[in-house]
Amino acid sequence: IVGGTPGNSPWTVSLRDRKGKHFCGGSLVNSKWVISTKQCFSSCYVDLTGYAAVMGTVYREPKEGEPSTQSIALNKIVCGPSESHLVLLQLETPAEFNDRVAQICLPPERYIVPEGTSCEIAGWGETKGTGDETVLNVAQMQVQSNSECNKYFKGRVKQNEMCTTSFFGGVGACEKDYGGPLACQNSDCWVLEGVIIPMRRCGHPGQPNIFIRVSMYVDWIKKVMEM
Amino acid sequence: HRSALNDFQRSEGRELVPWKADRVNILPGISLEECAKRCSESLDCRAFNYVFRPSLICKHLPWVGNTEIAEVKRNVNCDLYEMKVYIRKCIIGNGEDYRGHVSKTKTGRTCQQWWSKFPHDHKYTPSSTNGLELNYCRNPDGDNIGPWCYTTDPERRYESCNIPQCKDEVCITCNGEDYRGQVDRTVSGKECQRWDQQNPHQHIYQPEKYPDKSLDDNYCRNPDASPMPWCYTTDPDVERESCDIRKCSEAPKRRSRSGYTTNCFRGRGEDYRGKVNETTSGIPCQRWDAQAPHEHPFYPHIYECKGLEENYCRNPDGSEAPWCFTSRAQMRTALCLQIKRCADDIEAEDCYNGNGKNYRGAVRKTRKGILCQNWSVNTPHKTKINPRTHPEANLTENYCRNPDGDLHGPWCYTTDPKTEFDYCAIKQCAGEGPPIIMPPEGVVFDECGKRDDRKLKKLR
Repeated sequence: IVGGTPGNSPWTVSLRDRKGKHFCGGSLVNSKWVISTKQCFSSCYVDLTGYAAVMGTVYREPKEGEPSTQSIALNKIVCGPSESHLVLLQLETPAEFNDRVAQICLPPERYIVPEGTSCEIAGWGETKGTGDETVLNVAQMQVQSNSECNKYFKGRVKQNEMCTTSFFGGVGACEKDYGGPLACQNSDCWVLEGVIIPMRRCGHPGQPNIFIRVSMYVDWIKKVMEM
Repeated sequence: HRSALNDFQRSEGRELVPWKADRVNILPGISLEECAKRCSESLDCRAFNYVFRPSLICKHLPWVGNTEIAEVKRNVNCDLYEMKVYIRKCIIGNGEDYRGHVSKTKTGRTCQQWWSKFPHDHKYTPSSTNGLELNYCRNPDGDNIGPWCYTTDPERRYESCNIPQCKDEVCITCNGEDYRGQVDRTVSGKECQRWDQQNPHQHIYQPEKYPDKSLDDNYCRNPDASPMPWCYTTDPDVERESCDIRKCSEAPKRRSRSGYTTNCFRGRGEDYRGKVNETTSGIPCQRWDAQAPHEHPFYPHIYECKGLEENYCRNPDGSEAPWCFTSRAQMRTALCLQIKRCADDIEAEDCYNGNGKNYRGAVRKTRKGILCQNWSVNTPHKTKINPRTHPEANLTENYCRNPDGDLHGPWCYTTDPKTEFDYCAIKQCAGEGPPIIMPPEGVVFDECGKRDDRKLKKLR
């Protein structure tokens, strides 16, 4: 995260490859499923042997035996509708919820988050020199309407995407944050409104951030989990 | 040039859980090769966990995973290496190194314990090096009959246990592209080089790049449609050699006729069995059983399931389409692209309106090209949505439909056991945008994401 600060996000998980290396973020949408982005994987049929989701820690390289850390093998990958760039990852065993590991709720189907809603992104990705890359970083941002956002991106932001406002100093997601959450607060509830996807530049000053709008795919997420 | 790892079978992302911590020999910071070497040299080591994160740790263990006391669990930070002689269910040569758990002879008699002299007295005494454990079949004297034992039957002093030779245990059909057995020596007896190593021979067959070829350890495999399974050898002077593996005596199971095509081809045309016998430009093909004008390795009797009859266009090597050797000496091979692709193999030029709930077309493939499962059968997936539950949805055969009004278009259950359902290879008709997003009036969350946000003062 560029321009973030160390923080807490109990639904954000770290996806690890066979060497245990963090490569992307994800969000726990229930105890057995993590949502992330397709760009983190080479295909929808990738062999997930040795891949895992790590949660319950703010450290990118938690010490062995740290009691709150959970590392759960990934069992299955299901790709979302083509334009969604989303994937659901099934965990081999359910995550145990506690004060460091929690699920985030899904928005209502086709719900549009009001402009100005307070949200945050979280991840263990690159900070481009703006912070400590050994811990989870979090950055707050506000929702921007698609019409406003399209003024900057010249109409390229689609209905299944959403934006947050820009910062003069540059704040945004970066390499290895992809797949992580844009979590927005609705009274005392945190809702997964967006999924971080790669952009051309990380935290570029004055540039809004674009996310996949999760509410467009809630029906698919529920269908996969039910089936 | 032999790697110490050749004695071991690797299980990626697995850990053998120690049941007695005091019997684990922990060696931190040594290389994988060194870990294997020391395990091979140790009398008490049969397997090792190689932990590579957060730091390198080699853990020697005196047992393997196929025993009752052992538990193997997944661990992304660790690979398990087990000595082949302890886990192999077959023998190489006379089986002097066999350390398996068979304890019955070929006639079903139970073996006598090696430490016991009753009912048969004998000269052998179990030691830490000779492997004479319990009453397991062994070959301490290098007998040609393979592993044997004294029997508990007073009338029968000893008998062979008939442990199969590894080269006979799993037989091959055709050219052995599906062979997944445990032979790790070539026809001349040379030991195979591990596929995950580049020494002594550099090669392209890195296991992670060919996940469907099962390039495990240093076992013989056939990733390139050679006539037989083969391997790179540990002899620097011999790059690769075929392996000696028994051919199955029964004819290979013919695929169901529906898999083969005669008038057109699907995919890369490996199942094309038609009678086109000239190239795209009209040059007659050379017969597969002839070696002139072009010498070639595709003998019909070796590639018996590839349909190499007469001089018909075929695809025995996974090329892009059926092909043949041409009858002209100047042109070795050519594709037979005049053979048409089957209609159901061509991406549909169909489209759906809205969310496709009223789509009644004949597309029956997912966007990844996987054939749809019939709506009215329950294999490989149990269909919760079927013609009985949704009689109005026109769930005919395995056509893509949208019985549940999925916003993302027609879908189907797939014939891939690993993919329950997927969206179909069909696009929304031009000019139609995605469904309009309607903001709900009141937001209700059934399950809520909460967290304990500590107060800043308390944190300080």
